[in-house]
Amino acid sequence: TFLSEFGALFLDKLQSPTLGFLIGGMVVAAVNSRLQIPEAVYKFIVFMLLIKVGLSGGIAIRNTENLVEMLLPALFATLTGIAIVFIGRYSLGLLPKVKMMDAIATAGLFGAVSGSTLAAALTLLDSEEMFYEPWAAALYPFMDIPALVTAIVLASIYATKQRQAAEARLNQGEYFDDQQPPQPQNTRIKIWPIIQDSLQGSALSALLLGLGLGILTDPTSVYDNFFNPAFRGLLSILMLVMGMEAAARLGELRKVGQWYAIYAFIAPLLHGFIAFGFGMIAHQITGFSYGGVVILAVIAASSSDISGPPTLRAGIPKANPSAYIGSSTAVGTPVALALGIPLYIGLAQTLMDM
Amino acid sequence: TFLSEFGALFLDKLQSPTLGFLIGGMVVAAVNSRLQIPEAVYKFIVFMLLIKVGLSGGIAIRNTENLVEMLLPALFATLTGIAIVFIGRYSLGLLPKVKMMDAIATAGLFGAVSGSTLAAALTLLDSEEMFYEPWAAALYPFMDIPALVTAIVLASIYATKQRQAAEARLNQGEYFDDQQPPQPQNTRIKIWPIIQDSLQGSALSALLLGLGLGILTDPTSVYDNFFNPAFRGLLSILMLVMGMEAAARLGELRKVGQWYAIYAFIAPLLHGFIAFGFGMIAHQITGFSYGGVVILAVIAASSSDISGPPTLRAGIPKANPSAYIGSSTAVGTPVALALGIPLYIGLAQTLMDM
Amino acid sequence: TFLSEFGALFLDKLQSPTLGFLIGGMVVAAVNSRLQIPEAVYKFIVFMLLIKVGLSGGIAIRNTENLVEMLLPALFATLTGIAIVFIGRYSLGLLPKVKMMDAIATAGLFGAVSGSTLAAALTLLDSEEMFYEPWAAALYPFMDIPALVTAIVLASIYATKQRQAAEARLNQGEYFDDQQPPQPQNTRIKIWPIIQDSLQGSALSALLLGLGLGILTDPTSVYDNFFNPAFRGLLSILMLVMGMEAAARLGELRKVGQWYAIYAFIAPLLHGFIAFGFGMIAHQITGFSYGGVVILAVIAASSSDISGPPTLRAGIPKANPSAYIGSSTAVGTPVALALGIPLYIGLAQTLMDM
Amino acid sequence: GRQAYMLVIVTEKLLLKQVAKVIDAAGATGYTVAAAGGKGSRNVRSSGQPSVGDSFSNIKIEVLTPTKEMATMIANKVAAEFFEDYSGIAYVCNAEVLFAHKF
Amino acid sequence: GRQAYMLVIVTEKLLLKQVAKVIDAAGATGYTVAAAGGKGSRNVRSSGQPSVGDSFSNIKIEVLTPTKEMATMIANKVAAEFFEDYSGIAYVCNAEVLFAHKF
Amino acid sequence: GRQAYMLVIVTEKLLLKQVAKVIDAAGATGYTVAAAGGKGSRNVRSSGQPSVGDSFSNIKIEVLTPTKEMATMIANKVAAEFFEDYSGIAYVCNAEVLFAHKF
Ligand SMILES: Nc1ncnc2c1ncn2[C@@H]1O[C@H](COP(=O)(O)O)[C@@H](O)[C@H]1O
Ligand SMILES: Nc1ncnc2c1ncn2[C@@H]1O[C@H](COP(=O)(O)O)[C@@H](O)[C@H]1O
Ligand SMILES: Nc1ncnc2c1ncn2[C@@H]1O[C@H](COP(=O)(O)O)[C@@H](O)[C@H]1O
Repeated sequence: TFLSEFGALFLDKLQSPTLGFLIGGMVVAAVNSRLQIPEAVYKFIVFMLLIKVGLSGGIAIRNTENLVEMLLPALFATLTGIAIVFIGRYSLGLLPKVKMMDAIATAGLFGAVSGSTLAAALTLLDSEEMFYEPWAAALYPFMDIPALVTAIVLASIYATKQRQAAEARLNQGEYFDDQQPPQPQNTRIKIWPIIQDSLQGSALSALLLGLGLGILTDPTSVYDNFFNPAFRGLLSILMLVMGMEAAARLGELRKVGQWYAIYAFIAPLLHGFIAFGFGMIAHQITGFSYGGVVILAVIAASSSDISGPPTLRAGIPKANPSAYIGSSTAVGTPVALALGIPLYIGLAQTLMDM
Repeated sequence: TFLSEFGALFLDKLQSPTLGFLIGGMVVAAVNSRLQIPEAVYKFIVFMLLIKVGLSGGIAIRNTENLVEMLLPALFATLTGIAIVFIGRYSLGLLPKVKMMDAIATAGLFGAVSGSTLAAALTLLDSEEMFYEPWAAALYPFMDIPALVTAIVLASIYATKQRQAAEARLNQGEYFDDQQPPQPQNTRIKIWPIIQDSLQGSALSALLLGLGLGILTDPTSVYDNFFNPAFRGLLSILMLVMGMEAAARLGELRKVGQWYAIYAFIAPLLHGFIAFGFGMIAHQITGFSYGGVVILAVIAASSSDISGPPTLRAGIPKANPSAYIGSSTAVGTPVALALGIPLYIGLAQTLMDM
Repeated sequence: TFLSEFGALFLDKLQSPTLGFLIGGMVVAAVNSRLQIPEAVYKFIVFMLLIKVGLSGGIAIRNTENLVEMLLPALFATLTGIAIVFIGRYSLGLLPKVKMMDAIATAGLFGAVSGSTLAAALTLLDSEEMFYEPWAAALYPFMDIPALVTAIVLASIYATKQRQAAEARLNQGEYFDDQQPPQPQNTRIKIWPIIQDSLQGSALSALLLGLGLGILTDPTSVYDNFFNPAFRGLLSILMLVMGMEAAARLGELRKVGQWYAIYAFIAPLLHGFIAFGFGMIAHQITGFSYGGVVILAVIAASSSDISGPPTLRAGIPKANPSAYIGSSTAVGTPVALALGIPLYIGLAQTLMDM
Repeated sequence: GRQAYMLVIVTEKLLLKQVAKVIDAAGATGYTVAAAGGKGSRNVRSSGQPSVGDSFSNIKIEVLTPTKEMATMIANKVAAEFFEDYSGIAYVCNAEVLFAHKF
Repeated sequence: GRQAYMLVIVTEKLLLKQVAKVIDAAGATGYTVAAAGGKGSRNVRSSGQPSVGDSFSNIKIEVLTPTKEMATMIANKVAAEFFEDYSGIAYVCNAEVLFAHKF
Repeated sequence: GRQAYMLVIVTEKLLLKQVAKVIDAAGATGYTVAAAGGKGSRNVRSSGQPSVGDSFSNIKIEVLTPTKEMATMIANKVAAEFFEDYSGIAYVCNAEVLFAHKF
């Protein structure tokens, strides 16, 4: 049956070494080991993974001519990214004891994309020999940037409304001697600086650089000899760091309350299914591959840990970083990696076989 | 004859590139070159080597069922580690102008194990195609931790005796007006925190993490594609750093006197032969392989440079770090690497052929 | 015809991925991306590239017996290095608004050699399957050190002349009451400390260490398994950093005036052709290979970015670092990499075919 | 040497460029910055930097100013603009400048 | 701003957690730590860190305290507990707090 | 504790060994050094270090001296020998030594 086959495929995925390193990292941090991966090495590994993803995408795009089919998935990626922020705004944001600003920032981070989760998904798709369009990884910025922009804009609108409501209450008492209605605060957010700041992030820059080099030059030999062979090994080390990081941030998450932990557990799976649905629509309309659908689902399920936080810290300064970074790093990313990826691949494989 | 065959085998081992990098490092540091291997890279290399050793051990343990045969060598490893500290305590410690605390700490460091020396030995065993049990590298903590614990306990006992003797002398004069005998200082050392602190060391954590991942998951592909191929190259760079480090610390060793240099030269070879003897007993009783005997000898000959010092610095604060780190890094490790490893492999090969 | 064939070969070289990463780096820095290659990784990559070049040279030297043929090219390398400094002294130094000290330091840096440019040239020669003598890379110190020494000596002579001229003017007025002629300032520069300081540089130390290990031990296996395969990939990342660096330093170059930019553009090509000419003479006399001629031309065209600046900063402290580092890093190295290497290889190939 | 005031600001790494602008705008002759870590009231690593890494996530900015007014002006400006939302502390010490290229 | 005292302790990297405990126990509002190297009476790199590496092996801890008594109390406690066996130095300067979240 | 003076020199990384020699020659009991970056009058990264990297290119040297004369002597010597050609700044603060192994 559908369920038993799916269950078997899902359990099989759990065995992957990638997951082993993630859980290994959590154990290492939980026992307070002094093991550290130096930050310089960590930064370099993120660079290596994303430039490899970009190079392979760029090399393949160079060899194929049909980029039109990318439009619909890119549109869906953007819609999903924006939808995720609204979902968070009107669910997590309305829960008791949750500050709206923190909730919007958290939703923004869950709408953004994690390069490491994407890299883990691509590795598993390769080892399962599932085909996916080469430009699928390039959907990353189409979801990441709109999500961050939406979050910052929503936060600003909310802040403005709060300010206006506060001034309205303040002015009410003085209505008689001062006929002038309160000035409408016109704090339009400039969107371009936010987009520019996201594009300048180190993770996205590496991805775009790889894409550009893959399309404009012919880096096949250095790709085959260097960037590609090292990919899976470097990814396993990054998973180790992600696991250590998750355990280390658990303390911060506990400080901000259990709603965040619940949101951070459900959100990756919910967002992934929404994107999976969109992906299946694109599958019907433009022939988007099952592998591509999985990728769309995974980038929706992923929550940014590296590049998103600085952009939100600058864009929504009122939000408490413990809330959004804790949610994403301690629960969100492990759930996306450990449950999300096997789930969507298993689901796609089951649908493929039917 | 035994001697000529052994001599030939020994000389041949000296040619290995591993040794070349070690001596190269000493030369580089001796000429005051500004060449540096950044600490972040150095830390990462130690991690990569130890996790590879752990992974290969764990993968092999997973495939074999018989772990009972590990008991006797593990027991011998522990006995050797403890014996090394006692030997140092009652030899180096009793020499003139040698402070007992410094001697005990030095013996502790020589009883502990160096991950880099173990890695170099495994490389040479592999290139000589000598078989060794896959769990042999897992003997590391069985010698390392008891040695450090014994050193800290002996240091504490000695410190207590000194204090009691001092108080006894102090109180002698006042015997008449104060009948009360001096309070027995009861400073029992808690052993578990020392064991825990050692297990949390970065080198041992990487080894145990690799063992765990090898046993519980199936990391064969990432092991074959990434961790294993890079091993010998990374080891050669670590040998370079060890050589540079040895030359850099020579100055510190000169400050603490020549007994340390003499001890640091003889100890690796003496300890290695003791362990070799134990290993041959295990060879007779439980069929411990010759390769395993070499490994047992090498970990006894090795003196910790990375993980041991912080544990001893915290456990025996009175000891002068120049004494024990200088002895281990400037003389101990180079002797174990350059003379010890070829010696024991040569000896094992000669015995094998007889 | 000669020109058309050369043009085709030249254009073909421009396609190389090495160049792609260089230009990619310039773009990344130009858009103010936050992408960074950590300095620890950068330092390690420079080490890995130069030790690989040294090892391959040393391994090959060990297998060939004829080192006499190296004498003439080494002599030409030294002559070229010295000539470059004089050319700069009497061209850039005499231009209006250019301080002589800055010009001499800049010429010194252009006479010195860049390890990364050399590595890029070797990669392209390998992929074009052009033969070159294994010791050709060892010409590096024969040009690098004389150039730096000449620059420091010329700067000192110039400083002395300035001081004497200043004192002469000062003393002129007092000629009657003080018959004594001004004391000749005898500030002889000690040459050996400058040579020693250059040899102790991290880049040159790695090259010489590799040469030594290649000649004295047999590192073939670790060379084939580790240092060689990683070479091209690491080089591409170093090109990326060089491109980012060039764009970042452009601002500094603008501060010191346009003569430096003009010099920095012409000099690599001019110096390269001079060395190419010398190389062809050696080709006639001692059978120096075309690949070797290219290497001689490339090291003349290259301008040091890593190891030269500290030596000049200490040796010619009066010079403004923005002038020489800006010239070399922002314009000199990109021109040598992007135009110089393809030019000389194309030229050599054309001559070979005639 | 000349009497001067040493203003020290410890805050999040993200704010370096913006604080440097405030310092320049106030007319200070320069500043010195170093990596720092620490524990304060907020106690949050807000930059997404891995907490398992081995580097610090704050910065310590030191500005030598000729007058106390310039120091307090810079501190007030930075506190007003940033310290409501970001971690930070600002304090000033007396110092005497022995040598400076431009002061 | 408020008058305060800046206690500075330079000691071995190994002792960071323990010194931080002493500082918290004394009731200080926070501390700032940075990597540092140096040369003192002991002149020993006691951590087994590679001396050929490029990083520093000590730490410099700065604690801003409202009273001089708290500063000397922390310094005495740290000196009594650690400085007999470990490298270290402690000194205090006057400072004026211009802005702090909790002080 | 004993009255002392804290001399602080911020200069280029290249000069560490030479400045350390001047400090030793003056008879100081030790010094503390840390990596630092900054912007001054010269504003030049003079060491050829990659400006795209993530590390600082200056150093900040702190010397605790028992007398103000020793501090000014060290500062004058360093300024005379190096600051004509190299970036650098030197200033001194009052401090009180609470604990030192050798002071
Ligand atoms: N009492 C203190 N002494 C020294 N540094 C402090 C103190 N309080 C706060 N800090 C520093 O200021 C930073 C931000 O403080 P806060 O805004 O209170 O979180 C902390 O990370 C510390 O580095
Ligand atoms: N006179 C001094 N000035 C500045 N720092 C010092 C001084 N003496 C010692 N130190 C610092 O304190 C650390 C430990 O000193 P010590 O315990 O004397 O070895 C050294 O590593 C230096 O960083
Ligand atoms: N006003 C200032 N406040 C703090 N640090 C300064 C100041 N001026 C200069 N510096 C530091 O001194 C270094 C050299 O200054 P300069 O010689 O003026 O280029 C700079 O890189 C800064 O780190």
